[in-house]
Amino acid sequence: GLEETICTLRLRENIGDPSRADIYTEEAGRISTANSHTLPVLRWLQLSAERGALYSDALYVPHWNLNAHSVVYALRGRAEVQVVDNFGQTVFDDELREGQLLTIPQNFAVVKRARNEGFEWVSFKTNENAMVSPLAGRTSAIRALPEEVLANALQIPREDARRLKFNRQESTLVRSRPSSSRSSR
Amino acid sequence: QQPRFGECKLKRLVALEPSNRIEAEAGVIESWDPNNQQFQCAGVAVVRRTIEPNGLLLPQYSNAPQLLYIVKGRGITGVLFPGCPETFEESQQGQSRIRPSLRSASFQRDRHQKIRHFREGDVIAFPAGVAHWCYNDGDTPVVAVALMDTTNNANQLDQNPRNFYLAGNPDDEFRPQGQQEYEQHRRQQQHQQRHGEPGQQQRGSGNNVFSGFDADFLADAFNVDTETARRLQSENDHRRSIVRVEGRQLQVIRPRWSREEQEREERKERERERESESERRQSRRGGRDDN
Repeated sequence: GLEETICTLRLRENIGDPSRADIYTEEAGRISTANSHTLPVLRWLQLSAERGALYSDALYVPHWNLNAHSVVYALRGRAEVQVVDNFGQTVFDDELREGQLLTIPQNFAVVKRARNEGFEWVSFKTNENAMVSPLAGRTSAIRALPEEVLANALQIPREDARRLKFNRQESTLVRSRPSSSRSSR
Repeated sequence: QQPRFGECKLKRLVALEPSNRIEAEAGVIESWDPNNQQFQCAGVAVVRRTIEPNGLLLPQYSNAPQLLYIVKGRGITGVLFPGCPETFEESQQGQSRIRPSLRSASFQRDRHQKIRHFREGDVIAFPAGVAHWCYNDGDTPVVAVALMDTTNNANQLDQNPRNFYLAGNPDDEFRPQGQQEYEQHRRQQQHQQRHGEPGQQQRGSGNNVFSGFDADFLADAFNVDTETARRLQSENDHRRSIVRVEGRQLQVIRPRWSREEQEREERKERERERESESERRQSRRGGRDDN
């Protein structure tokens, strides 16, 4: 029965095709994922992959990888990337350019912002169903907190807590403010 | 990853007291040294937290799954599963009850993920990487012992227990205090060297995950002004990981008992106490037969 099962296993899944995107924001970019649901052989390998494209000045909101390390290979363009550890220390704060590889350990928080020419990448993740937990936006941990927990935790008025919770309606990819309105670093 | 029981060349086992103690604004965090051979052998780390009434343990996630036992007290906890809907919603009526000053229809009503009640004797499971918070809504301190299974398959980092805070400026619960003060001082120096004088800085010097990002990034991500975004970094917050909720009790959306249900529950509680008392008496009488 091997020829009916193992030998004919589906080993390929195209995640580069924009029309196959799993997450798409018209102004900001797209993300496609291959995991053990879309490509069952990945259950054996216990790996998955994410292919992303950020348009000019777009932002992949701060997030952490819940159950996997992530090794990011830059395919095209440039992005400002920051990675933060459990002590709140910035362990990476640099530009990621085409051809470069960056390892983001499990649970470390990361944010990416594309430069003018946009940014494309592929991430290899060390779990067959790698999951991401966003820190901002509609599906974020901050949004899931009661307003008053946030207000007390940050010592801010409830109005500010509400703004932090609800001002961003997108879930993952967002359009960044024009660079002229951002304070210089 | 270290194989489980890989460091078990133990000649003698010892009962251990916590070796590190941190006093927070509304509680105490005591931890056992995770580098102790016994814990290395078992691949676990243990921490005991005491949360005073009206104390809030700040939202956090860790690199290993945790099992928490409530030694005493009662409270509520929120577990923030990514992508799950906010199923607890404030009604228009509730909104005006909680916040009479904010009755304008244009205001967004609050909603958040499920809240769970806990009391003495409960075990609570927190999956690795899933953020959670706890609040003591009782009259007595909550004492909770948490075990982190650092060699669990869910943890792909090293065996060090790591807590990632989403707010506040907490200390590392598993590092001795002297070492923490030294490292904090060193970090502040590095920070000032990199970013100039305090006040001009973009990035926070706190310890939560937001403090490592530029405030600009956060302002973009949350669609708020830079000043509000900077509050996420909790730079000058000295309350540590358990903070006191100001004034009244924490107002969150949660189902409450009706009067009948409350009475029924109290009756059941009294019956349970009577039963366990009679079990204790019986076991004292039959103690000799025990092996």
